[in-house]
Formats: sequence, structure tokens, C-alpha cells
Amino acid sequence: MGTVLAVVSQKGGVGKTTTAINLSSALARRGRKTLLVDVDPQGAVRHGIGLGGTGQPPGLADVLAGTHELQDVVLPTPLPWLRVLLAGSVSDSAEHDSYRERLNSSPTLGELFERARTRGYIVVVDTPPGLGSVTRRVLSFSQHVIVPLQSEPLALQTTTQILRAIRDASSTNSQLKLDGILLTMVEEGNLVSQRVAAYVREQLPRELLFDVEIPRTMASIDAFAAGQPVTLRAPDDLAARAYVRLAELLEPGLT
Amino acid sequence: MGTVLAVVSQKGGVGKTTTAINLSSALARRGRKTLLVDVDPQGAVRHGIGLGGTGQPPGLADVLAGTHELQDVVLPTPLPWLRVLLAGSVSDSAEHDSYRERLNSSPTLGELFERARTRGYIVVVDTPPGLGSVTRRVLSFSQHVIVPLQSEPLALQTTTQILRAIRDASSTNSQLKLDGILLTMVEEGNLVSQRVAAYVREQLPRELLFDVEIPRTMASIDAFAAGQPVTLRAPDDLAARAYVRLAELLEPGLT
Ligand SMILES: Nc1ncnc2c1ncn2[C@@H]1O[C@H](COP(=O)(O)OP(=O)(O)OP(=O)(O)O)[C@@H](O)[C@H]1O
Ligand SMILES: Nc1ncnc2c1ncn2[C@@H]1O[C@H](COP(=O)(O)OP(=O)(O)OP(=O)(O)O)[C@@H](O)[C@H]1O
Ligand SMILES: [Mg+2]
Ligand SMILES: [Mg+2]
Repeated sequence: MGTVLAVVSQKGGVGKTTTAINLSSALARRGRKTLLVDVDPQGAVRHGIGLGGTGQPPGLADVLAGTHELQDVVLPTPLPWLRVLLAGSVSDSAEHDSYRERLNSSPTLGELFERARTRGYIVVVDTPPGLGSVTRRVLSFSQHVIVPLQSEPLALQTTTQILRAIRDASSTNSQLKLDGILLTMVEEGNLVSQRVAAYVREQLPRELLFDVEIPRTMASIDAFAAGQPVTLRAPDDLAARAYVRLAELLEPGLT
Repeated sequence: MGTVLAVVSQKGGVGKTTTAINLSSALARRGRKTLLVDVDPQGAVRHGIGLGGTGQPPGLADVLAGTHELQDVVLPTPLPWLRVLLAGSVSDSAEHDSYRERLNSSPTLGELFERARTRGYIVVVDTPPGLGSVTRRVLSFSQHVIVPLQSEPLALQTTTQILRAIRDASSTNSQLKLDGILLTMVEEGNLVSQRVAAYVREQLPRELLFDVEIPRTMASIDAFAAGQPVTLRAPDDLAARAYVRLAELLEPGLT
């Protein structure tokens, strides 16, 4: 039986998409059947895995709109054990609304997760920033959740809301477990970044914070520009190695 | 007659809040009556202007919920010409939903903008990331909009959706004008950041991109940690000076 792991945050730009892409790649490299699902209408996942180009390849939004079948939009990747379901065509404001409405009222997302789990997939879900209905819908179907936290001032303040949302979600979804908070973009040589990281480490209970932290690296930015997970493009990079360790840490619990 | 200027972006963490805070401070320093309004339930504005602390001081959400009067929640700041309306108490997921619903169905936001404009205020509005109903609601009432664009790979791709949303909004709001795209967090010494900035400058039509660009500076991060706009805390800092120039550029058109 597979499992669903959501990557969520209130704050924008903290590394949700980068984490979803690299964690799922690292899990697949360990030989685990992994399905990366992008539910963010922004559709950023496609860029990080080389399916960028112009326009949006079909995905979840098109299944919800009824123009595509689920099996036609789940795509293979260069990694044998990694499949991906992109966000799909959500190009203007009106479409964003109908996308959200359909996502929240249709059984499609829950059914897709169920099917993937039955086939033994670890489903890694990239979500939009903020505490919206899409994020809560995903949490209602998830068994695991991780929260990236960017190593910048007030990182903790912007985490309280999402932690509360996760507690709310667990009250109606008893299977949901917060695996941990992941410190990201910890910048070597940046005193403020280092101070914030130290502060976060001392403020959060040990079980709430992952031992693994993702450093801010040039290779990470490069990799995204090249449309490849940094874990594949630059495996010796410190961020790449950290994501591999994170997958190592999480994997036993993802069954 | 005052005017409403919205700061919007699809992508998270690109500097909307930092821009809203510093632009409004710089406009106020020029002697213009300015009202900074936070419509993002995340409520980040309060941190950047020293009203952080624990919990959320009352604001827009409380007016919408009917527990506070508008005049009681518009706050003074250390700057004589700057007032601020915070996001207010939106602490859990259920409250996020009702907040959005009320914001979009109640006349409150439009009325507040109207009243501020009648009194000659420039209203600077900080919005949540993404192309949600809140952002579109704000655009329907705005006369000006600026779009921060973080100097990182694929910055342009994540801008097409918000530009389309602005065009949509202009078709029903004929007063809405896109003042420009603002390159932010341009990092000196970071080759990728510099390359992206160069690429953006060559790709975008000159009238669409501000000549002013906001560099990534330690003082900016410091200032937010200290709860003060960088334009006030470190006026010689390059980011502070850039925001002052931006206010200089924009001000004549904001009447
Ligand atoms: N370890 C890292 N080192 C350097 N840059 C990074 C790292 N992780 C992420 N980034 C960059 O930071 C930016 C934000 O990351 P990302 O898009 O993954 O965040 P996000 O939380 O998904 O954003 P959004 O809220 O818009 O969905 C991206 O440009 C990304 O390439
Ligand atoms: N010029 C700058 N130099 C250095 N750091 C900056 C600069 N501008 C913004 N930052 C930092 O980058 C982070 C993101 O900025 P900010 O919160 O303003 O973005 P945002 O678009 O409002 O994010 P969100 O999508 O979550 O609302 C913050 O930690 C901020 O302090
Ligand atoms: Mg993302
Ligand atoms: Mg913000």
C-alpha cells in the first residue's frame, strides 16, 4: 500500500516545488515507485523536470475539466521509478476559479490518490502557497506532510498558521502525520540566514524539525534553469546530498 | 483624488510585501498621504513595520467579520503621512475561507478604497501570492498595478499568468494601468541572478520593465527582522535607494 505525502507552506517561495521535485526523484532513485503530482495551478513542477517549453502539457486540470483521461496524462520521466502528473492547462483567472472549484468538489483527486496508493506508489504532492482550499483538500487525503521553512527572519511566525491548519486537518483525517519542518535555503556566509537557522533549531521541539537542512546552492538554481532535479544534475552538490538524506530518513515511514 | 496601487505576483516570495512596505514608506516620505493595506490573510505587513509581536492586531478581516469599525483599525505609523490597515485576525483555515468569501462578496473593500481616494490617499495594496479571487477582487478596484519579478530562472514564465490576469481585469476595469514589472532581489556576484536579469531586460518591452531594479541586500533582510522598512532603517543601502527612486518614478502618475 502506497502513501500520500504533501509539501505545504503558508509563505511563498520557500522551496515547496524544489523539495517536491527532489524528494520524489531521490525516492525513485531508491527504487520506490513514486508519483509526483502538481496541484498548484501555477504549474511550476513542469519546469523543474524538463517539461517546460511553451505552454502547459495536459495534466490534472484537464482531467478535472473532462478533456483528458487520467491514464493519458500521467507521464514517465527519465527515472524509471518516477512518474509525474502535471497541473495542466490553467492559463487565465477564470480557469483558476473553475479549477479550484472542480478540485474541491470532484472525487477525482481522492480517487487518483487511492488508485496510486493501491498500486504501491508514494505520491508526493506539490501545493500552492497559502492556506487555501486546495491545500486543505490535499491534506484531507494525505497521510504525511512536510513543511519547508526558508531560513529568513520571521520564518517561524509564518509557520504557525500552516501548523494550525495541519492540526485542523488531522482532527478529521486521523491518518495524517506531520513528518517534520524542513529548513531550506540555509545560506553559508550569510549571518542573518545562519542566525535564523540557529534560532529555529533552538525554538522548535527536536521531533518537529528534520535533522537534514537544505543549503542554498548555485547548483540548485542552475538545475532548475536546466529543467533537471539537482539530485540528478549535480549529485555532489550539498543541496542534492541533503535531499538524498531526506529521502533516506523518510522512506521507511512511507509504506 | 487619490488612487489605488496593487502589488501582485503569481509566484511566491518575490518581494510583494517588501515592495508594498518600502514603496508606501518612500511615498509618505515625499509628503504624499499614503495608506498601506494588507489583504493577504498571511498578514506579513505587520512584521515589516514593527507591529509584529505575538498575535495579529485587528485589521481588515475584523472589519469584514463585523467586530471592528474601519476607523478603529486604520493605524498611524512613525511616518506622519503613512497609515496602515493590517490584514487582521485570520488565524485558522476556517477563518481563511470566511475571510475570502466576505472580502469578495462584501462592498467593504471597494468602499474603503473609495473613502481613502476621496481623502487624497495613495492606497498601496499588498496581496497574497497566486491568481486567486482576492487578487482579482483587488485588481477590480485598482487604478495601478506593479508586478515584482524575482531575478531567478524562469522568472518570465511565472509572469505570463499574472500579466494575463491583469489584462482580464483591465477589460472590465478600464481605469487599471500596469505601471510596470519590477525586477527584485538581483544578486550581485551571483552569475545566474545576473544572467536572468539581463535576459529579462532584453525579453521585455522597455515600457513594461521599470528602469529601477531592487538589489538583494543584507540590509533588506535585517530591516525586516527589525520590523522597519529598509528605506528608513538603512537609507544608504542600495535597495533602500532603489525603492526611493521607484517612488520618485511612480509618484507623478499617482494622482
Ligand atoms: N537550495 C536552494 N538553493 C538555491 N535556490 C533555491 C534552493 N531551493 C529553491 N531555490 C530557488 O528558490 C526559488 C523558490 O523555490 P520554489 O519555487 O521551490 O519555492 P515554492 O515554495 O515552490 O514557491 P511558490 O510559493 O511560488 O510555490 C526558486 O527560484 C528556486 O529555484
Ligand atoms: N531586496 C531584498 N534583499 C534581500 N532580501 C529580500 C529583499 N526583498 C525581499 N527579501 C526577502 O525575501 C523574502 C520574500 O520577500 P517578501 O515576503 O516581501 O515576498 P512576498 O512576495 O511578499 O512573499 P509571499 O508570496 O509569501 O507573500 C523575505 O524574507 C524578504 O525579507
Ligand atoms: Mg511552488
Ligand atoms: Mg507577502
